[in-house]
Amino acid sequence: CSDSDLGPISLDWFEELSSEAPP
Amino acid sequence: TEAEQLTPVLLDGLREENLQFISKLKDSSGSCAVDVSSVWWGAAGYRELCVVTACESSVSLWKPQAPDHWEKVYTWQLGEIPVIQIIPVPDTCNLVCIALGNLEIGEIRLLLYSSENDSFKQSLVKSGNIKAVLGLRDGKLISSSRAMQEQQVEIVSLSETGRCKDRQTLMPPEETVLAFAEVEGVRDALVGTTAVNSVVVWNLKTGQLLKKMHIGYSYPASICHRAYSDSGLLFVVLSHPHAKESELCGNPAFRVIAFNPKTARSTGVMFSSLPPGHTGRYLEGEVKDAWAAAVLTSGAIAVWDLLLGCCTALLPPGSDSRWTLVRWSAAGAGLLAGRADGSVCVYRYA
Repeated sequence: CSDSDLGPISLDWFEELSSEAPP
Repeated sequence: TEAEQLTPVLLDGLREENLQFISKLKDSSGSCAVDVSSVWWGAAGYRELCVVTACESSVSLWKPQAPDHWEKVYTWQLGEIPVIQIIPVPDTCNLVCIALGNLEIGEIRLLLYSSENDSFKQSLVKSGNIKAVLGLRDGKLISSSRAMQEQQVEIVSLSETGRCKDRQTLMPPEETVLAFAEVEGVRDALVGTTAVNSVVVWNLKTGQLLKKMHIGYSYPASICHRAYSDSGLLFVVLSHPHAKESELCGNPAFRVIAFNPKTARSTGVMFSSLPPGHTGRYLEGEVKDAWAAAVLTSGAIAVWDLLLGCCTALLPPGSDSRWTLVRWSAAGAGLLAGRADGSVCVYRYA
């Protein structure tokens, strides 16, 4: 699967989503 | 003969059997097994892997006796509510967790041995309209339940004495959660699949609901079995009891889908179907590491290697009794296979 199919990939997705989501 | 019925069939392209029959246990009561599992049991620093069998009204603990023999050491008698399933809880010893109910789970109970008064006992963990339950690392249990219109997603920490040490709630999604899976590679991440075919992601530590990602309409009622994070992607192993047959992939029992949790976009990575010449739809199954096993409508059990993407073993149904249950053992490469006549066969998968 390429980046273009799935959009920009982040290795730190869990930390980033945790900082963005409501507490 | 019975020996032939317990022997896996050789599949094209496989040179030797990779599912080896080890032993068999059979309840003399003739009760039909509703579930089977393995549990660590012992005392004074010594523990061994035992087998637990459940029928509707009782749960039995079986200890291994050399050679290839099992002895039933205790049977817990339950009340009027039927046992539905055994819930394996990792990192526990001397503890059996069960779900009871009619059409859905109404109670979760612990069955255990109390050294304080040298007796086997049981205790209630939770009651209600419970939709899904999973044993987590460190002796925890997560469940989703409905009370009125509200959904509750709760984690309970279990003690070996059968007490609930701590309770924590997670933010619930709007849709009912039907299955959970811990995310390997991200310690505090948990995923769930919902009644409207979405994958949701939580932070176990904070209880935050991080993301909701739709699976698609081709595979309704998907159930998550395993999840792992690799290279910034979230891989989820799903089973599809209601998937439509297609020329491309037949009747897929399991699929691996890669999600980008940042964008919620996904792509199918792999599907596991039966080899040509074999038929049957997925009934129920379990995934451990890269191994997936399922009971099929034909009464056979199939095993797949999810890394290779192929079926690696097949146990055909017997002429007088079908396979009804398949579970991976808590340790090693053991496979527990239950038949409609109440017997359980232990296999080694290699």
